[in-house]
Amino acid sequence: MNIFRLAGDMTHLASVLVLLLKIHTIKSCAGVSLRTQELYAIVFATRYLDIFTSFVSVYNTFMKLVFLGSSFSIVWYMRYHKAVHRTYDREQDTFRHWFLVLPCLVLALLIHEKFTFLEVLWTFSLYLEAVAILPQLVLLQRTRNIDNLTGQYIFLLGGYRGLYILNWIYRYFTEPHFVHWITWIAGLVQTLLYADFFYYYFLRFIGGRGVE
Amino acid sequence: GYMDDYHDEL
Repeated sequence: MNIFRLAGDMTHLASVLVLLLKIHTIKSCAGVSLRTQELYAIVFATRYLDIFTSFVSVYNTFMKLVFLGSSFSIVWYMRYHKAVHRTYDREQDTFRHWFLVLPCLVLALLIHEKFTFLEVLWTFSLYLEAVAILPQLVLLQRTRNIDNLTGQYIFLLGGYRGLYILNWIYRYFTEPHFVHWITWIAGLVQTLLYADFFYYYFLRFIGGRGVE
Repeated sequence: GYMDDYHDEL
């Protein structure tokens, strides 16, 4: 563990807490893409399959349970909780996210580090996470103005993988044989997809107004 | 080993 990865995990944790706070307290998911949340639930379900077979640390297992629990409960809230579901913008959240799943699965079957069931699904989760934000970014373009909580959520979600990139650079220089191109390229693509959002976020943030 | 040190990240 290094400071970059810890900061990344805490930023990721903060993003899910901000979203849960918004949905649970003000019972609203306005501006939030259910499709992105569904993709993230699949990302965690396929990435943390080893939660029962390989124990890394209490921290690691605890965080996996938090991310699994939060992503599935957010999907449940947005789909089935009456008050929250009413605030879901079904007409605007139309990105065909299932079209993202198959190419990621095919790519994982072609490009992976080891051809085992767990490793292929793990690689699939990396590719899927890289593009999982797309429905949310498209929804953002359509709804133009979003509330601060949603803006903070997207900012933190985009920032966590950026911090992971610093972690990979740190580990590359401090640990021999720590070379994982698949993880690095997927993480870089994921972070670059937020570039446009970060630009507007900082513009607004500096201006002190909401994220438009 | 290769597997566990690699998949020690979230």
